[in-house]
Amino acid sequence: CNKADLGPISLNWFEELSSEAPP
Amino acid sequence: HSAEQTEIEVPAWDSLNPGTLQLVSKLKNPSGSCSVDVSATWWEIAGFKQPCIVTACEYVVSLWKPLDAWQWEKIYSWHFTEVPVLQIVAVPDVCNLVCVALGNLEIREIRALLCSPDGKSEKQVLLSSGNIKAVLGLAKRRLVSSSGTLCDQQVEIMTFAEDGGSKEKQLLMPPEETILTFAEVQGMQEALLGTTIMNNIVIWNLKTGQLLKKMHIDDSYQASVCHKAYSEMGLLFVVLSHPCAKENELLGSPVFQLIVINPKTALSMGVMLYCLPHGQAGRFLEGDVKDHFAAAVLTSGTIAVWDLLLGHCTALLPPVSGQNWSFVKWSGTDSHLLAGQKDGNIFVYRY
Repeated sequence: CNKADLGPISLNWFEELSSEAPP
Repeated sequence: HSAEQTEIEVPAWDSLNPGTLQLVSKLKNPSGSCSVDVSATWWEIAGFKQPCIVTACEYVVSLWKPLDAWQWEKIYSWHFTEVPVLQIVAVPDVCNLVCVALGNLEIREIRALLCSPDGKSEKQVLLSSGNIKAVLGLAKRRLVSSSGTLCDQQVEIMTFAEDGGSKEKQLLMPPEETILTFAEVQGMQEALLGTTIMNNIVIWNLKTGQLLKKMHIDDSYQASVCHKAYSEMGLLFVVLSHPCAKENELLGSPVFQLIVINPKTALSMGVMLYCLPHGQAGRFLEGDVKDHFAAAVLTSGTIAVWDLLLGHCTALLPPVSGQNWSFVKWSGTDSHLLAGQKDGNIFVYRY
């Protein structure tokens, strides 16, 4: 499969989603 | 299925190594009622932690301690009179504690099974009751459950005390759709996944209780069950089973599937389909995934085992003594496969 189809990837996705999500 | 699936070569049934599964032990449960589940747990006996087996019949749960030469001795039995046992809920990192879910079609109660401090009598503690939809034991002596539906859905984490009683409870933000199953993310103790009735995968932060993301997965297979997940290079890899998958002419019957999700964008794609060898028929009935091994009981009554890294089925276990298999579990205490039949026979295989 082609990783590019999944959009921009972040190694810190968990921390980033936690700072973006409502508390 | 779809163009995104990696093409795999499916070996024929007669090329599988029949020696991969070696029978090492058999437990016969004489209770007479229908056998429903099996699990492995650690229990302290005479000052030593020992790898024990837990068997569940409809109204009795029993703990078996190991003897010499792969023999087992039943040491405790917990009895239930009103509501039957549906499943054993294995909780990693606990000793001297077994959890069970009780109910008829849906879970009505979750109970902790223990024994008295002197070890002479069995005890049970009601942990939660109500309309429970999904439950899973988590690392660090925790148990997650969801109850209610839609607007009144509650997702709760319970942490156990050393004595097995519930120590503290924490609520997670519920998604606006019914949760079907939970799965841990390997190596990320603060992340939890859930699959929902709308074919979404949701992800929580267990430390804060936040619902981080709702990610829609391919609609090719309905009612997918999430068994295992791990995060690598910023992507989330998830192993699903497909109880409703139809046979595909090219690939055969897909039983498990590995998908990859980018949690930042919620975009996903299929990586690998784990199908039955040519000549084998059946759909997923029940199964378990541990490390990179997946085992499933098929509607045909056979157990099939896949090596998720190799990508193909490595062992098939046809019904034994004319009896179909009804459940299968990987032992959490060693690398054994526990296979059970409805009449109470439990077989232990070395894989």
